[in-house]
Amino acid sequence: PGLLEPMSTLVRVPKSASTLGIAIEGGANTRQPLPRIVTIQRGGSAHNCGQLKVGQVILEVNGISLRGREHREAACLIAEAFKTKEKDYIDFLITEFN
Amino acid sequence: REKRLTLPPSEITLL
Repeated sequence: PGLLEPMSTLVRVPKSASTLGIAIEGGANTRQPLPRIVTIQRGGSAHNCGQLKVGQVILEVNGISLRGREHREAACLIAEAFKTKEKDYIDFLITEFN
Repeated sequence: REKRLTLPPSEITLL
């Protein structure tokens, strides 16, 4: 379903550093219904990847939709995706549009 | 517009 999102881009972030290094805000039942990237920390995996930018909205994490998920649940999904040893990358489906 | 005003702001989480 994510592939049907207009203007969405799949970004694969290799786990190249010990942290992912993004801050997100938003989630279901807030003013920002899908998580938005508000900070990218220098030296983190996301920064090293070079394709994530502040202001982008995260639609999916490893194919799991974040629609309807509250902030903590979305944050947990991303944290788990970074922690798991099953993959040495995280796939983010992102959009520039809010 | 009205709906936006009534929804709370989100917390921010560093990951």
